[in-house]
Order: sequence, then structure tokens, then C-alpha cells
Amino acid sequence: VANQSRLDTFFKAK
Amino acid sequence: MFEARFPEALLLKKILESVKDLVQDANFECTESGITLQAMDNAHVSLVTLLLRGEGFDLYRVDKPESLGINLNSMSKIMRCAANNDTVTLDKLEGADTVRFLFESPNADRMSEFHLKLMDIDSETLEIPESMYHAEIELPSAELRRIVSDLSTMGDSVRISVSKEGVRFTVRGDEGSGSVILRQSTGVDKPEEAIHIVMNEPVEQSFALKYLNLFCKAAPLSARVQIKLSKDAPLLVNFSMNNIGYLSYYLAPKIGD
Repeated sequence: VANQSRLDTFFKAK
Repeated sequence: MFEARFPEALLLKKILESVKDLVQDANFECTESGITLQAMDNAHVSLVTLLLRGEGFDLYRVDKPESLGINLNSMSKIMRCAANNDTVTLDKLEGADTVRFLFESPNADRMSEFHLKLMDIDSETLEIPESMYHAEIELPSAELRRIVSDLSTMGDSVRISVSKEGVRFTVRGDEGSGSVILRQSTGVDKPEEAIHIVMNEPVEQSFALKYLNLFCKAAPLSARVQIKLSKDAPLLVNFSMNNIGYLSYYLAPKIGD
């Protein structure tokens, strides 16, 4: 089953 | 003082239609160079970025950078009161807690105005790295919308694979499966319908169709769309708006498939 990842994993907060 | 005049309400209406189902509240950052917006959906799965360059407006003036916190649903309700070909002027005086929407008919015989209360939105801005993508595809936006909508009949997620044979969109569901393959166009008789595929490396990723369907609401903004993929990175779906700017979406992949 594929899990949905979150954008925070890839992009850091400025 | 901030003031920006859109030559046609239709553009702003289309932008709102493309964003309001993903994001409820957003800050419109208004600087000398133009208006930008960056916002994530509540689940932090997708992100929308908008750029409207100052030079794309009929009139554009920003004395001091302003951040306009706006409920997009309220703004959308106001924009529905404008005729598609009305000009729209947004303005805000320094220190004011509202933004004014002024609609003027093309022959200047009708004017209406609405004042929208601004909100304090505590939003987190993400740093989006300039990535080298493994594959870039440019296609008609209506084609992408059709693929996403067709595949949604069979399942919740689509696997996008780019290889030498082209780009394949695959869905699997309880009832069965389906796929669409697009190949690089040969010949240039209808450039607006062409499919361009640039593959630096084969790449394969899965994405939630629910979000792709929402992104495709931006299809009326641009005849063409670019999608860019990298292994283990969010998908980029970009709609360019000729001389004025762009509306881009990022979507986190499904992992562990």
C-alpha cells in the first residue's frame, strides 16, 4: 500500500 | 498605498477557481515587482505558488510591501459580482484593515465596489529548491485534465512513468486497471497540440489523483501545461500565463508502493 508523503519532508521552512 | 488593476476580471476569477479548493486562506504578498502567493493545503501534501508580475497589470503601484491575508472563498464570492470583461482594481490604503475591489464595465457606465476584511494569516513559507528534474513533459492542459479525470474512474492514485517509450499514466483499483501512454510528437503542424518529453533519466512515481484533479482546474488559465518529475521529489505542475506570470503546484509523492 502506498503512503502519502508530506511536502515538509522535501521542502524546508524559510 | 497598494493598487493593481487587472484588465479583465476573468483572469482573477480563473486563478481563484484554481486555488480555492486547495487552500482556504492565503497571504497575497505585494511588492514592487508583483504579487506572489504561496500556500499549502491543510494536509501539507500539495503547495500552490502564484506569480503575477507588476508589468502584466494595466496599473500597478506598491509604495511599501504589503501582505494581504485573504479568505479565498470570500474573495471568490466577491469576484462573482464582476462581469468577465470588467476591469478589476484592488487597492488598500496604508494601515487599512480592508482591501477594496472596484469593478468597472468596459464602457465605464457601471462601477461597483466591495470591501473585504483582511485577516492575519500565520503561514509558513517553504524554500523550494531549484531542482534538476529527471523528466519534463509539456502537453496541452486539456489533455492532462482528461487523463487525470479518466483515470480517476478506476482508482485513487496514478503511477507516472517516463521511459524511452514515452510517458505512461497507470491506475489500479478494485475493479481493474487502466493506462494512458503519451509519446513525443513528431511533425509540427499543430504545435499547440504537441507533446514534448525530455527525459534525463527514467523516472516513476505515484501521486494522488484527488490533488491532480484539483490542479487541473487551472487548465482554463493556459493552453499548455508542464509537468516535471524527479525520483523522491514532489511533482511540479506548471501553468504559464503568457506575459503576466504563472500558477504552479507541487505534489508530494506516494511512497512505499
